[in-house]
Amino acid sequence: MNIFRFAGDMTHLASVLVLLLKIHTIKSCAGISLKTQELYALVFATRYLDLFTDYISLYNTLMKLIFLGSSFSIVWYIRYHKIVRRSYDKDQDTFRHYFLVLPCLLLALLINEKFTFREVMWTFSLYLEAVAILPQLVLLQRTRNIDNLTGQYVFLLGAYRALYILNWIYRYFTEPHYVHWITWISGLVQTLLYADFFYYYFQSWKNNVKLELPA
Amino acid sequence: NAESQGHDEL
Repeated sequence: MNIFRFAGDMTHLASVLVLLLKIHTIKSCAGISLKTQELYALVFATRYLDLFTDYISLYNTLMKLIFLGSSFSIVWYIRYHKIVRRSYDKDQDTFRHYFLVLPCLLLALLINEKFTFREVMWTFSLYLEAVAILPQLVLLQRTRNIDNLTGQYVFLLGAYRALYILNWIYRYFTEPHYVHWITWISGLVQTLLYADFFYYYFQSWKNNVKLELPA
Repeated sequence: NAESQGHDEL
């Protein structure tokens, strides 16, 4: 464990807590894409298959439970909670996220480190995580008015993967056999998808104006 | 195990 990875995990944890806090306290999911949340639940479900078979550390197991629990409860809130679901904007959240799942699955079957069920599922979760934010970014472009919590949620989500890139660079130089091109490339693609959001987020923060994304 | 495959990350 290194500081970049720990900071990345904490930033990732903060992003889901900000989202849960928003939904739980103001009982609203306005501006949140259910599709992105469903994709994230699928990412964790396919990545943490080793939850009960490979024990790595208490930290690792605990964080996996938190990420699984929070992502599925966020989906539950938006889908079934009688108050929250009313603020879900399904007419705007129209990204066909199934078109993301299939290509990621096919790609995982083609390009993976080892052709086993667990390894293909793990690779699928990496590819899917890289594109999972797209429905959310599309929704932000459409709804234009980004409330603070949603902006912070997306920012933290992007920052966590950027910190992971620093972690991969650190591990590459400190651990002789640590080479994972698939992880690195999908992580880089994921972070690049946030690039324009980061730009507008910092612009709004610097000029102290409300965050607006160009149409 | 997970360590060797590098899947020790979240």
